[in-house]
Amino acid sequence: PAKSKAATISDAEIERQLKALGMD
Amino acid sequence: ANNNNNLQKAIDLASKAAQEDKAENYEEALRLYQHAVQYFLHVVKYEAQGDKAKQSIRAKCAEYLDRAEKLKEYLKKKEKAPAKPV
Repeated sequence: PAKSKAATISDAEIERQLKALGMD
Repeated sequence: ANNNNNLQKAIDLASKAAQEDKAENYEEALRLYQHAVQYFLHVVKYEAQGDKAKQSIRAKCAEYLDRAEKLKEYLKKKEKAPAKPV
């Protein structure tokens, strides 16, 4: 579920999602 | 170098993002969530924190990213639809 994903997210995954957000 | 500056900046940005989110200024909220996560990530990667603190920050990032994604989707749909309130 979403909560456990948030609790164990990695730097790389954060970066990936951040990049994805930045792209239109 | 003041290590707390980036962390404080991240917290401020996240706080503003939540405010804008609540006020339904979704474009602004999205922008601020992104910036907050950027600063948080910088702190985690380059500034010494304990493991627990790091994981706590990472978890926050995940939440903000999740929310930001939802806002982005909503704004995309809004863009496509004619601007007529139902």
